[in-house]
This record gives sequence, structure tokens and C-alpha cells, in this order.
Amino acid sequence: MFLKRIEIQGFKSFAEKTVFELGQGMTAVVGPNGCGKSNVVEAVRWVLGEQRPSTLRTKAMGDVIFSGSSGCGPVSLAQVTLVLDNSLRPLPIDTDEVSLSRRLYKDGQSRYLLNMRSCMLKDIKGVLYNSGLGAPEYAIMQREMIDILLANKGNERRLLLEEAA
Amino acid sequence: MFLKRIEIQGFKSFAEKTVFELGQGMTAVVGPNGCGKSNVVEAVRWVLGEQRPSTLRTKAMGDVIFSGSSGCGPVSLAQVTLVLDNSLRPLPIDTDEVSLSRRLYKDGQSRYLLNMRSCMLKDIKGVLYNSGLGAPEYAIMQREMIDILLANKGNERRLLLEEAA
Amino acid sequence: AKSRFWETWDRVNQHFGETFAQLFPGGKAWLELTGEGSALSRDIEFVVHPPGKRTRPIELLSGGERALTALAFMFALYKEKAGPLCILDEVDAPLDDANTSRFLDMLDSFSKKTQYVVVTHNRFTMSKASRLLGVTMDKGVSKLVSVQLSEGGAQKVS
Amino acid sequence: AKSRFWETWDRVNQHFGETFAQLFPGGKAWLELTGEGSALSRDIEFVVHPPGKRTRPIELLSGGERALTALAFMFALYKEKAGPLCILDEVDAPLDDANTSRFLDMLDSFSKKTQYVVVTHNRFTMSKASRLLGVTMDKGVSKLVSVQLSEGGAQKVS
Ligand SMILES: Nc1ncnc2c1ncn2[C@@H]1O[C@H](COP(=O)(O)OP(=O)(O)OP(=O)(O)O)[C@@H](O)[C@H]1O
Ligand SMILES: Nc1ncnc2c1ncn2[C@@H]1O[C@H](COP(=O)(O)OP(=O)(O)OP(=O)(O)O)[C@@H](O)[C@H]1O
Ligand SMILES: [Mg+2]
Ligand SMILES: [Mg+2]
Repeated sequence: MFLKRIEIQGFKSFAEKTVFELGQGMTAVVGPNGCGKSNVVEAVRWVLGEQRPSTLRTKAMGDVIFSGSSGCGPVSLAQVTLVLDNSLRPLPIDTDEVSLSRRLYKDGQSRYLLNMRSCMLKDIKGVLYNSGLGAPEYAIMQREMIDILLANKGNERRLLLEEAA
Repeated sequence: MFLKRIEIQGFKSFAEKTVFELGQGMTAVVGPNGCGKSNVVEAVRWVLGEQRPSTLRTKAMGDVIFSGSSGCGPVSLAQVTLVLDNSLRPLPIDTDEVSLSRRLYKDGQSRYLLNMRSCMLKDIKGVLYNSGLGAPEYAIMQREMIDILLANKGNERRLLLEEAA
Repeated sequence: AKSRFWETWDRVNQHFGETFAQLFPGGKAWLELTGEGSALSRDIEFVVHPPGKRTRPIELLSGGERALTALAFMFALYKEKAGPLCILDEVDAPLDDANTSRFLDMLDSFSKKTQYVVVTHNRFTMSKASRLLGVTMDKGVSKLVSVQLSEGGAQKVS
Repeated sequence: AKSRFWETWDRVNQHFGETFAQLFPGGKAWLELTGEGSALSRDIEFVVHPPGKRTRPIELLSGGERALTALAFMFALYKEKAGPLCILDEVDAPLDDANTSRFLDMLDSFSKKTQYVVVTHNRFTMSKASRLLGVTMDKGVSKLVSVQLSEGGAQKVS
């Protein structure tokens, strides 16, 4: 197991801090239409450094901050944290657990954290470089990707092949 | 009931003449992936006068002719017939049944038939004009249409609204 | 032509609110014309409120919510002018069980005026059909087969 | 870099043939580079033969066949270099029962090297999971809920 848990707060429909504990073997995420499952997938894509709002179904990155509902007023911060098992040191960091976080404030301020210390996106990318988590599209496949891969209008096939090389 | 049966021969994966008997109430078309269900839907779209190969997943209209498989050699003619119940005279034709057919020959020759007599596409369109079957996209909704309707890049919503007006 | 457009527009707008609320209990939706120019050339916008949620850009809707919104629009048009025949190809694929059930109830209420043919992999949809037409592929050639519904889904009748 | 590209290319091409044949028993597939120019700039084409069918333009493939082809490609890349984590969002939605089963068998064989998280509405997929994480929506706010698998699908644990 590599990913121990995902913590989502203020990101899209997750107004309150929500913790997904993973483990060995395959985890299935289930629930009715519109409950937030794809938002969880996008949260992981986002914390891994995704920069294009269009892959998160938004026009502007600020739209990923919970914008209010009948049950809760809007919030001013979106935060996602991944906690990774590093006990066999797959990552070049000397801690048994490694946490990666990304924050976006309503005023547009954006922060990345590595083990709770502020850092740059390139530091996160550097840590993940040879881990297989460096490219979000290599780790995440959503339903829309099937059509994109088959249509082959961009160079998605090549980008994925290069990630495997 | 309006559509009594669909006869498909030489169209896409239907190498041999296949007759689908419909009736009152909802008919479900079922079968494994790739068996030909969407090809049946496209056959109806085609016989109603669809001119754009892209809506039939092809680049050229000639691609809808069965092009051979391990079980059957290629054929030179694609033909689809709809048999409609006209006993209450919803259509301006004085027969209890009305059949609409479209043929495409490998040499590119194309024919439409109304009650088995050769006619022009505009004659078919004229007969269907106020029946609600004049516009294939009003009668047929495929999975891809959901994204097209939601994306609203063309004027599909308007075309459908005008059909209802 | 223009006044007829506005009459149709008002009625379809009302129908859309009704069909949407039937598929999204507690939800609201309506149509708006965007931009400038004549009524006949402006874009039609869907303004959509699933229950409990605020109106957001429509791109943020989930896969199932998008499918239901498109279906609500089609059914609203059919309330205005029912097509005699309507063929649906796997529109139920993104729906959860509760939404499949609402969709099938709506289909049932429309099937007095419209003959529906539904391509589906969904057992619940199959169970509501008046007949099942089975298709199979044999060495690259499509063929009709008799099927019946059983525990494991639609089965070929030998 | 160029010779390394060709070595990877050859291996991935072989993997793709294997994963495709596992998802389409009796089928064949391989990759080709189209057009001109350096190997690193030409387009990658999927050449695909479902069993019994001739190679055709890839657009003619059915919805389920397209999904399986994309999955065969992803699994082929993972045979070359397994990602430690792979999240799949409703990729099983277009698959019939037999293909869902083949997909899940393949997932199982890859899950020694890769931790899979699968968003799904498919009961069969749920039945193969090591755990179910349930999500629900309450007045527009998403929350985690305990769920367990029962006859009617995934049910909330009260
Ligand atoms: N910034 C935001 N603030 C509040 N709610 C949001 C925000 N962004 C998206 N949402 C809500 O999240 C919901 C979509 O969630 P999601 O796409 O995760 O659903 P899903 O569980 O994947 O459903 P499906 O099974 O239909 O695919 C939408 O109803 C949308 O209104
Ligand atoms: N001209 C043609 N000649 C022979 N076979 C064809 C032709 N055009 C399409 N096909 C075949 O038809 C098959 C696709 O059929 P179709 O899209 O109807 O499947 P489907 O039953 O809708 O499957 P799914 O459940 O996956 O959507 C493809 O395998 C394709 O090879
Ligand atoms: Mg989703
Ligand atoms: Mg299909």
C-alpha cells in the first residue's frame, strides 16, 4: 500500500474535513449520483499538481473552493492532503510517512506543503519524480479519458508512453 | 404503436437480413458489448435521412456497408427498411402500412423507397414532416448526445426546441 | 413566427421545471436566453439547481446529474410535442439505482403517446420492458436472438 | 534517448497485444507509428482486431470495445512501469457482465504492484473490493458514510 489516506476540506462539495482511509487491495468508492465521488478523484489530481482547471470541470481554479449550499455557507480555503507510506523509502525523504498538501485561498493565494512545511510545486514534483506519481494522468483514469485516448486529437498517448519509458 | 418492425441487411455488422419486430410499450434491446445494438440505432437514424457520416461513427457513408468478417465476406449493398403502422392515417399516404427504405450500393449509388417505390429523400421528409419523425435527432438520443447537449457548443438545443414548436 | 416562439418557449420552460423536479425531487431548473440579438438566434442556457445545491456552472454537475438534465430537457420537449417514436441508447448507463427508477417512471408516463426503444445493459430497465430483443455477434456478424430475463440478467433462450 | 524509446516501444507493443487478448479473448492488437518525422514526434495509432472482426477505423468500435481498448493500453503501460497508485472513475460503466469480469481479473493481477481505487456503480466491482468507502450528500455537503454490500447493492450502515 502506498496511499494511506486522503484528507479533503473545503474542496468542491467537501465543505467539512473528510478523511478517506485506504489500505491494501482494491478500494471501491460508492454512492449516489452527485454525492462527490468524482470530486474525490479530482482532489487527488489537484494535490498532485494539476494546473489546468478544465481537467477539474471548472473554468477558473478558484471554483474548486466550496461555494456554499443549503447546508453550509461558503468557505475561504480548499485543502487536500495525501498521506503516503514511505516506510520502505520509495521517496527521497527520510520519514516513514510523507504528507503532500495543497491549499488554495479565496484571495487566490496558493500553497504546497511537504510534511507540513511550505514548499514549491517543483519540490513536490521532485519528490514524486521517479515514484510513478509525477504525472497525474498516469495515475488517474476517468471515464472521459477513454474518448480522449481513442480520439487521439492531442498527444495524450505519447505523454503516457513517455511516462512509462 | 407506430413502428412495427425494422429490417436491416448489409448495414454495418448486419451482414444478413435481420428483422426486429416491435410492438406496444417499451422495447429493450440487449446484448454484449460490440454485438450490434448501437448499429441498430444508427440504422434507424440512417433510413430517416441522416446525411452526416460523423453521426454514424464513420468518415465516409460507404463505411456503413458490411465490409466482411471471419464469418462472412463483404457485401455490396446496405439496406434498411422501417415498416410503420398507418391504420389511423398519421401519415399523408393512403395505405394501412407505410414502408420507408434506404439503400446504398458499393459504387456509391443511393436510393430511397416509399412503399417499395423509388423516390427522393425530400419525398420521405415530406411524408414524415408533421409526424415527429422528420428530424432524426428528435427521435434518437444516444449517450454522446448528453455531452453535446450539455456542452452547447453548436445549436443543438435550439434545433430540438424548434422541432417541438 | 416570433410570438409562436415565445409561447412555445414559455410552455417548454414550465415543462422543463416539472420534468427536472420529477427526476431531481426538490430540485429546480429553467431555461434562459443568453446574449443579444433576436430571440431566434440567442443561445439557450440551462439554469439548474439540484436539491440543496446552489446554481453553479453546469460543467460542475456530476456524470449522472448531466444525464438527468439532458433527459429532463428531452422529456420537456416531448411534453410540448410528443414524437411517435423515441430510441434511447444507453442513456441509463451513468444513473444510480434511485435515478434509474425515476427515469423509468417518467418513461412509463410518456409511453402512452410515444413508442420507446431502449438499448440498455441495465437489468432494472430490462425488467420494465414489454419485450426484450436480443442481439448477438457470431464471427463478426450480428444476429437476433431470443432472450429472457433471469437472475443473472438477460439470457439467451436456447 | 532514441534507442531507449524503441526498446520501450517494442515491449509496450508486446504488452498491449497481451492485455488486449486478455480483455478480448481471440482478439489481436498492436501499436503503429503514423506519418513522418522522428520517432519522438509521430502519432501513435492503435490497430485493433476484436475476435472475428476485421481491422476497421477505430471509430467504428462499440462503446464497450472502446473502453476495453483504452484499458488495455493503460494496463500495457503499467506492465512496463507500474504506477504505485491508480484511480479509476467509472471506467466499468460501459462494460457488459463478461467484460466487467475480465477487467476485474486483470485489475486483480495488477494489484500486487499497484494500489487501486475504483469509483463505481457496478455491484460486481463492489463485490471484488477489499473495502467500500461510501460517500453521501447532505444538503449540498459531501460526507463519508459506512456502507456494506447487500442484495440491493451498497447500503448505508446505520
Ligand atoms: N465548488 C463547489 N462547491 C460546492 N459544491 C460543488 C462545488 N463543485 C462541485 N460541487 C458539486 O459537486 C457535485 C458533483 O459531484 P461529483 O461529480 O463528485 O459526483 P459523483 O459522485 O461523481 O456523481 P456521479 O455518480 O453522477 O458521477 C455537483 O452536484 C456540484 O454541484
Ligand atoms: N461496415 C461494417 N462492417 C462490419 N462490421 C462493422 C461495420 N461497422 C461496424 N461494425 C462492427 O460493429 C461493431 C459495433 O457494434 P455496436 O456499436 O452496435 O455495438 P453495441 O452492441 O452498441 O456495443 P456496446 O454495448 O459496447 O455499446 C464493431 O465491432 C464494428 O467492428
Ligand atoms: Mg462521477
Ligand atoms: Mg453501443
